[in-house]
Amino acid sequence: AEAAVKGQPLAPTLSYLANTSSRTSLTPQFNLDSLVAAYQHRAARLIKAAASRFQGLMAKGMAREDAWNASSVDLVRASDAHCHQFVISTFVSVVNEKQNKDLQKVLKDLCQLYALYGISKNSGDFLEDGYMTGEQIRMVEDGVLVLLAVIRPNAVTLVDAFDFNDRILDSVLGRYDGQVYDNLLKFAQESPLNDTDVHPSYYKYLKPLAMSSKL
Amino acid sequence: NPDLQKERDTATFDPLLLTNRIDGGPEKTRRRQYIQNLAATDPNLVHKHISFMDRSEEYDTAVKNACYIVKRLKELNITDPTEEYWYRHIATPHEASAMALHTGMFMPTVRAQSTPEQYKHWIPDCESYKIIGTYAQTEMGHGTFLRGLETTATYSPMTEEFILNSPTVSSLKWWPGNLGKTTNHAVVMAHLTIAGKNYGMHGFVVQTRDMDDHTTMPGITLGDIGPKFGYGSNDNGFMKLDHVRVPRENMLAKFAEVKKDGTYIAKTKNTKLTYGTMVFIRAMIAGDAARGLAQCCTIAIRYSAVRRQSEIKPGDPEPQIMDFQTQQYKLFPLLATSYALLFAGSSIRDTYFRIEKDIQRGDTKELPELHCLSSGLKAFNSWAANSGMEVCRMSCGGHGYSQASGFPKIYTDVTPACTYEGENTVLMLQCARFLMKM
Repeated sequence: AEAAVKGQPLAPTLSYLANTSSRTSLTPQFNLDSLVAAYQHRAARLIKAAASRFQGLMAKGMAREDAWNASSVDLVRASDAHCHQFVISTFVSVVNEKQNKDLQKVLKDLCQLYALYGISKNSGDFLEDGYMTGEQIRMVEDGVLVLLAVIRPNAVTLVDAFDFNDRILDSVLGRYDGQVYDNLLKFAQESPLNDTDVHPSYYKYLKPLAMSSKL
Repeated sequence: NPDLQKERDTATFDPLLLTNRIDGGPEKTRRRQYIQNLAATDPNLVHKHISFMDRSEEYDTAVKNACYIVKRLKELNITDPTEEYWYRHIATPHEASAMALHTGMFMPTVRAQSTPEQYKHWIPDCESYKIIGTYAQTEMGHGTFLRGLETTATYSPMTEEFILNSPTVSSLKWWPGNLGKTTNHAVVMAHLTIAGKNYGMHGFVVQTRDMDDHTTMPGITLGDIGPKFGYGSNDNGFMKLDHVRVPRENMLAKFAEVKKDGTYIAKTKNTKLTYGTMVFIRAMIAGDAARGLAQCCTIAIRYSAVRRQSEIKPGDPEPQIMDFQTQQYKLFPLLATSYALLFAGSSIRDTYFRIEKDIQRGDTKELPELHCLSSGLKAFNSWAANSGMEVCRMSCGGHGYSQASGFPKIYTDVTPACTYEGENTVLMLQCARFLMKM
């Protein structure tokens, strides 16, 4: 933040600090570049807000270390927003790679869902400085619901594509063949409690209890 | 299952293309599948489910498997680290390995921070598993803040030895994986003191157990820290050092050295170089967390296609639960998140490998940016995975609570990433330090 204010060169992953606009260009088509811009704007704003609080406290005479501690909630929010924009930017660059059109479409759907869901869950961050309007947030929330239906037919195939062997999942519910119920029963039958029909605790505790209650 | 088959038949894209993209190409996918299949079909790796084992049985199985895997990898001539990773992850899925810290932390640290002479002295024995090591940094009362560690290494010019000591109970090394029962060496992080002056944290190779009978070395107290949330197969350990003497040559001396007379020589101005292992591990954790979430999504989404429940319209047959919008709202954003985090994890890993070569050449220009991003992404991804995995579990109704679901094993393997190798909030603040500078 200090370097950006002084107009000094920025690290490549932070170059966005120098160029963010004050209003979103987001439309119902949810163009990927405008989604990246939204996250970069949010990160830049939160980084600058954290810096401003930190520097403001020092300007009031607080020691640097105390000012850091007193700004740390904002600082964590800023870091989180920075990482979030990095994840979105990386995802968008993967979608933009030259690849099979059907695959690109599915990846774009997922990327949009990830980005829109993040905006809807952190809507305050996008509304606070007027970067987005309440109407645009509503548009984003509608977009999330539309994308759920779009992704639905490919959901199973999208998890198949991770290509996790059944042994890694070690899950009856997540078996590739879907034979859930038979295998839940098999799993239960392995339980040591099923080694004998009558468990020894019956003779040790339950039977004596029943005997004593008759007296 | 016909419902699952129907889903696969009606997809609009070829999943293999996406698998190839994740793996980095069709050849890599084929190779990964080949290697993983070797482990998945190996009868020597079959054992009863760990949730039916007691703690000792679980640890015993882990040691047996770890030793078998070492031998098997040699037989198969698998030496590439990525290929070893594929094999190990399927051989002992989400079951902590008895060799994990040896191969994942001890050897990389010794390799990266040794002089050529030290390298020749230790690495051959490490590679033959005569030496099995771990990385002992965290103490009972001190974690991420390294300068707060209490363990001391005081140099004695008379005997040309370092005297390592745990001055308090809170200074006991606590948590290092495989320290309790398995390993016989450790890289111990301690404050170097020469003639009363503190020179900061340095790494020392300490022999913890006898090489013949595996008994604890004099002056050292070792043990297992007891049951945890998960990781039953891992003997996370504690260690008390009571004025343990190690030769001068046992301080890892690539970046700083102590001469016989006690003269301290810093070979680099950048003290952060000694934290290189941590940066590497954090970059890897970002991808591991993403895979954990992706695995939980796989379980929850397949089950949501198989499970039928209730009705949408009165009188209709029970629909697949994935047709309920609320179920989609729980799971599909997490599916999208899995892909987002996977790609980000790959990106930071590739960046690490690119920058690491520069660092080894002494060019540390990009190190602060890498440190910021690896710290932040480790925290961001592991937090997202942690909360997402719980949503996956709860989207599977009561069965999600059963060990049969697979969730507990994955969750307890992945969720410690929020606190190990740097507690997440602290890491976000480390990231923030660089952001403020920029």
